[in-house]
Amino acid sequence: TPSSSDVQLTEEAVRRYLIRKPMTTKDLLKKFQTKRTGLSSEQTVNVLAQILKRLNPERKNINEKMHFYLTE
Amino acid sequence: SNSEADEMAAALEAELNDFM
Repeated sequence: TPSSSDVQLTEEAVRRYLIRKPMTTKDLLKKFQTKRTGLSSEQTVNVLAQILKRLNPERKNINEKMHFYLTE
Repeated sequence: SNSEADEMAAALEAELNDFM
């Protein structure tokens, strides 16, 4: 059987996470792990960077770490 | 691994730094 990815790295998926709560880059990467999306590390970084540039989320520091978030 | 996650986060932040 072909391996199917159970998670898709899409703008809509990222948007939904960032509306729910502020997240660091690492938090986001954890949601879209390569073993779940089937993407390479490089693809994941590139696609996520493009999506974040498009979404242009708000940023704030929480515990001295930069978090992204979106409001509806 | 954790170090791979760190590397990816660093790469992503580097990509975004030009933009932010």
